Amino acid sequence: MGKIIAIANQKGGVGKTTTAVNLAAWLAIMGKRVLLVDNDPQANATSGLGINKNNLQLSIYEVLIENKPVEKIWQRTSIENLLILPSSVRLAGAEVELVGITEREMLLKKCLDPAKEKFHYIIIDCPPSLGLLTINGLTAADALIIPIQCEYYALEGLGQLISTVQLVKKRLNPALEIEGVILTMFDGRTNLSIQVADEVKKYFKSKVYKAIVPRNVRLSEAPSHGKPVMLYDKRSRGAEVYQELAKEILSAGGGK
Amino acid sequence: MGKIIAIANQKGGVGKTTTAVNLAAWLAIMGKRVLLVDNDPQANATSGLGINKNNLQLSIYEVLIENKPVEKIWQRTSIENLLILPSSVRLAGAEVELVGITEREMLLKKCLDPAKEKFHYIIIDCPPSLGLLTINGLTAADALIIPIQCEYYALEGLGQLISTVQLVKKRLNPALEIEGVILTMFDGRTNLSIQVADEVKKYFKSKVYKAIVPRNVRLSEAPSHGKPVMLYDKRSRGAEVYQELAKEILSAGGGK
Ligand SMILES: Nc1ncnc2c1ncn2[C@@H]1O[C@H](COP(=O)(O)OP(=O)(O)OP(=O)(O)O)[C@@H](O)[C@H]1O
Ligand SMILES: Nc1ncnc2c1ncn2[C@@H]1O[C@H](COP(=O)(O)OP(=O)(O)OP(=O)(O)O)[C@@H](O)[C@H]1O
Ligand SMILES: [Mg+2]
Ligand SMILES: [Mg+2]
Repeated sequence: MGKIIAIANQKGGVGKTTTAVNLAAWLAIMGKRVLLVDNDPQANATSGLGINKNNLQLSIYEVLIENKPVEKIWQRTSIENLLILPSSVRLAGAEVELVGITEREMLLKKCLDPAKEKFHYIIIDCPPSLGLLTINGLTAADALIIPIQCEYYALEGLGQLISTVQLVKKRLNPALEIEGVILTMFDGRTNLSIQVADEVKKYFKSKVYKAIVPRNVRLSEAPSHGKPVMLYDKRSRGAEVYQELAKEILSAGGGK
Repeated sequence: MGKIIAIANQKGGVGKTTTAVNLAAWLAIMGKRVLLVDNDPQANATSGLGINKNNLQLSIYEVLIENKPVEKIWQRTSIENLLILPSSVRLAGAEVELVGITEREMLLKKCLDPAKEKFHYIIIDCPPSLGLLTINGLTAADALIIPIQCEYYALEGLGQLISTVQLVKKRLNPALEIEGVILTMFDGRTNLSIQVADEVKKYFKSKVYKAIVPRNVRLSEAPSHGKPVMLYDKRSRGAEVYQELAKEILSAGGGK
């Protein structure tokens, strides 16, 4: 039975998509069957894997709002064991459209549960908000990975994120656990990065992955080539660290 | 009559709050009366000016949802001519609560219009989404400043942002214009930054400000001290560039 992992943090630009794409890619290269779900209207995970979001007839929007079956919509990627449920611009209207639908928080869960047995991992990339799309991601997930950028503003929102997770766990998804926390864009030359990393480790303790993602230009260049970083520059530090992260996730039996 | 400027881009982490806080601070130091409106549930602009978001009885939430008058809620900051309309965690629920309110897109405009004569500039920091909070910001604004991070993913969402602006202009706010585009986190050592900057200049032409904000650690350290960068480190490149931006905005008569 596959494990559904949501990648979420309402703070913008902290490395959610970069983590989702590169983690999914490494798990697939290591032989796991993986589905990457792009649950963000920006559709960055879609283009990060080389798919043109503008030509898509079918996307996660049709799954959530028009109830189309997931297996009719997911697509192949350049990596053998990796499929993607792409996003499109149409998803931008979903936050408002979802408000009027009954069980609006459970829609993604209902679509993904039947697919769980076809994959080892389903990774959900969430948008930078705590709105209905992210709530759907948290409700569908067995586990949550929180990317935290090593910057001051990124620390500020953690309280809100944790209380939202607890609310979802109480009311919608009792199985939801914080699988782990991944520190991103760490720059060892600045005190700020070191201080933030220390704070995060004090608070989350053993949930913080040993792998710490440094600031690495290869990670930000790879999406412009529509490739995960290990296909763009396998020897880069960015590729190595996400490989370490994938190994940590596998060795914990998928759990911390 | 004051000019209302929204700072918006649905891509996360591109420097919206950093631009809003530091531009507002410089305009105030240059003698203009400025109101900074924190329209983001993360309340980063609020803490970036040293205000504790967790103790606030009154915030923008009470203005939008409970119709409290703006002048009862804005607060002083450490800068003489700068007031802030702070945000709080309660705003996170507003996106869903606003859906059911008539004229839900005009609420912020109705609250700010009476305040326009008390200020030279009202600067609105928007959240990383194109939901109802950002739509309220665009509807209330006379002009829009778009921060664009010099990264690939940041380019991708511009089409969606422009079409949303056009929609708001057509249906809700005919006066809305793109005042300018500010390039942020520019790192001249990487080809990626140079390529993105070139693309943006090709597309937006004279709307791109001459001031280009480099990646500068002082900008990310300042918020942890609750200060805009010119009070934290006046001689830093980050402080200088935002001063240049403020001068460009003033010299254009507030317009490009
Ligand atoms: N470790 C890193 N080093 C350098 N650049 C990075 C790193 N991780 C991510 N980036 C770049 O930083 C930007 C933000 O990352 P990303 O888009 O993955 O964050 P996000 O949390 O998904 O953003 P959003 O909140 O908009 O969804 C992107 O341009 C990405 O390429
Ligand atoms: N020029 C810069 N150099 C270095 N760091 C910067 C710069 N501009 C912003 N930052 C830092 O990068 C992070 C993202 O910036 P900021 O929070 O202003 O973006 P935002 O667009 O407001 O994000 P969000 O989408 O979450 O609202 C912050 O930690 C900020 O301190
Ligand atoms: Mg993303
Ligand atoms: Mg912000």
